Amino acid sequence: MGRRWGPAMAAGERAGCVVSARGAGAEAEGPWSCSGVLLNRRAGLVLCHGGIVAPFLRAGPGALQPGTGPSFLGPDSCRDDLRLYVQWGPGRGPRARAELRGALCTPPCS
Amino acid sequence: AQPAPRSPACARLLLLACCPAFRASFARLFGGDVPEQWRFAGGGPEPPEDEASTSGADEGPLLAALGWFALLRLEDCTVKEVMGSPRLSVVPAASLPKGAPLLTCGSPFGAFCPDIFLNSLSRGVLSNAAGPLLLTDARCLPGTEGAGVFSTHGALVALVAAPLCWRAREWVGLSLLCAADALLRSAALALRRLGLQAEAKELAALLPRQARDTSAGPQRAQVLQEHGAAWLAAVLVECGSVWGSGVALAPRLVLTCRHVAPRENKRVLVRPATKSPPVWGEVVFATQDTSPYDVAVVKLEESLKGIPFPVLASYFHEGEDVCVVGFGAFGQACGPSVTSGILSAVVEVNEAPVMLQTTCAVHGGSSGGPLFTSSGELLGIITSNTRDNSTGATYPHLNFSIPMAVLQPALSQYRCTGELLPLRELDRPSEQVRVVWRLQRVPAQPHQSKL
Repeated sequence: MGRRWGPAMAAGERAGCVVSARGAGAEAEGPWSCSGVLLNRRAGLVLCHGGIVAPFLRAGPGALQPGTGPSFLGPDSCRDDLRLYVQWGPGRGPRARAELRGALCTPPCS
Repeated sequence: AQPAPRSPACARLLLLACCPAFRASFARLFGGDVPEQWRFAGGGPEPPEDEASTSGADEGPLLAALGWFALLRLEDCTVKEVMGSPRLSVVPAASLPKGAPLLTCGSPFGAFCPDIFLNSLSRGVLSNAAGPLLLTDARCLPGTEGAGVFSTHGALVALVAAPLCWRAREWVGLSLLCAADALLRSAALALRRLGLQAEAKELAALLPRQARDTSAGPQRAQVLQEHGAAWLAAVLVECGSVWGSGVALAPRLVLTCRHVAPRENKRVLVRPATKSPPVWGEVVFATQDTSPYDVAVVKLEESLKGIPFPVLASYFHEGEDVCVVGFGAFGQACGPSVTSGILSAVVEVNEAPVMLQTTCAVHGGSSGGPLFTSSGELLGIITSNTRDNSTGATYPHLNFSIPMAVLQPALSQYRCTGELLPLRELDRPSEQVRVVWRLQRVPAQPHQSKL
């Protein structure tokens, strides 16, 4: 891709992340994962697809069906055993390049 | 080699937010369309097996939650992480015209092997928009639900809502997006109601000024989208119960396909892509069924207004960027869709182009729609995509167009004199042209024995 896409690529790599959701030992419930966006690193805010937590809703995924329900649900709507993990890359810049030098010495996937 | 991803960090759920305007647009475009059997999935390239259900809960939690997004907060965000991190900017989706280039950055297959798949890039254009529901032809894969979609300037435009969709078991080749500005507004509002004022402030700060003012946005966007773009020459052609696309070449002249407007003297209704009222017209010429050129010419009873009539292309360069405009997939529900690609082949007979192929996604209903160069010159009209009759599979990214070079001389004469005779020549192409359109090899020299 040409220079035209440079700012978009940099923003994407800076903000792109993967979100995983797990329950307490219920194999049938996952693992669930999707992509996400790091909205604000300082505040640590991440936005991702809502389906990632749908299996953990106390009222079941039906709570998200269109209808007369609310347009938002608070954290209490999910079970206590829900564990969420976010993984992201180092992005670009001098620090990332330094990490790239380190990464070259290790197998990329174990 | 890529820089290794960081170890996963723990996060907690702040809220689940739904964008009501997205859900409303979704219901309008897909919800009442049961016979069309729209399907959405994050699964493999084949449509989900169960034909009884349309979209929704039967297709897994990611699909049941279409239009819902989760806002999380990292629990171990360190100060080091903050250093030198530029702020993410958000652009109002309504400010982007159809055809605007987009870049998606997601992780195919989600958390499967992020060392390899994290932040995979895909390029496309804004194909269509209905409020905050956007469509892109950028190729997205399962696991990219929630991925960011960026403008060329690096501003966040949208998040992927569903990477794959089918209509009547035909892969449409478009991904569903939810506009980021609408989503952030919904999330900020929900945070305030939950008493999380600080987080609400953080989200609101990401929005540009014009996106915060929801009252002025859509009208301004309409002006932007309808100002001088080549795709505005695309029209919807209705002929009885049949409909398809077409292109306006002059105020009273529309070109479409024979299989959209098959009978001469038949009245058709032409709906412009602009907000102008529809205009009646008459099919003055349609090629015979035996002609490989699937063309019809419509003369309108009134002039079309506010349409930038296209300049015809005189050169056909394989590999050049092109786009297709057609009402396929959605009809008049949300205007024509723009899909991008390249001119993948120019088939010539006697050094004259007789068939064009592109990598743009083309769907049923796009027949007759224009094929443009990136500078807006009209290359040809779409006649079909590809279907494997043995498997029934449709390939939207391989499609066929009639070059304007074939049609231009006869059309020019018709426009000058009203004479139809030159158009009748399209019923009598050479055998070599017929062979090409039958997808047979152009006969050249006899095969030589290898013995």
